[in-house]
Amino acid sequence: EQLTQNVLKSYHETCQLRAEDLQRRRWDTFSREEICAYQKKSMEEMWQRCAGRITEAIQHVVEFAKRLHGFMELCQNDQIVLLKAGAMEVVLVHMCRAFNADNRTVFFEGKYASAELFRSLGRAEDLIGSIFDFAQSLCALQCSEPEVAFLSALVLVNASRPWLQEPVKVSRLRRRLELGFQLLLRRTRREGLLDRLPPQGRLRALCSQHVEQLQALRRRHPPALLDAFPPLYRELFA
Amino acid sequence: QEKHRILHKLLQNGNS
Repeated sequence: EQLTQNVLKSYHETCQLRAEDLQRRRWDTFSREEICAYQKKSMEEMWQRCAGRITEAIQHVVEFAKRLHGFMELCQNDQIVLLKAGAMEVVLVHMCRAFNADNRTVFFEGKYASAELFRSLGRAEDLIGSIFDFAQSLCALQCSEPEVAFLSALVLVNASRPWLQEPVKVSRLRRRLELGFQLLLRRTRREGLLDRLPPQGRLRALCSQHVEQLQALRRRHPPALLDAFPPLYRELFA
Repeated sequence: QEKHRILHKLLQNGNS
């Protein structure tokens, strides 16, 4: 019970955007002119913008992790390993809150944007399509805020990440989180959710696709391109 | 840790 309260409190304290606000604004979409303006941006500028938004979201995930009972008791190597491997996955899970499945738009820089707004990302268009498909499938599960909170914690605290120094300790923390999640689902009669969650490999594949696209971008541009990207983004993905 | 200086710093920075 205590752990559940801690997960929910940590999630609420570090949530970037409130669910009520996202819901209230879900039909506030970019105009045709605004979409065209985004499409006219250079590929480099659009990548930088997206990297900036991803980095902001990841900073909130780091704060979430720091508040999770037991996370800061893991050794420093393992804290970094878990965040490096899981932060982007958590951001993708959170995206289902900021996604309107009725018109396939996502909250981006103040309004809801369709996939076409990201056209200037160039070859990363496939990635955008896959991310939108993932958000759509997660939205279909209609997860509550407490469920998203637990899913975030469970994505992060994963004992099978490579390079962990104390996987047993991580595994123990994960087991407690799983028990808390099961109790929550039982209480809300949502046990069926566990069987309907997308396989873990799907998140991993999306993250690999993101890194591959970034590598392809680097191959096509001078190394100075990355200087304009947020340092945390470079540290995690470059 | 050297490779993850920023992440390391964020983790060290209190609970804010």
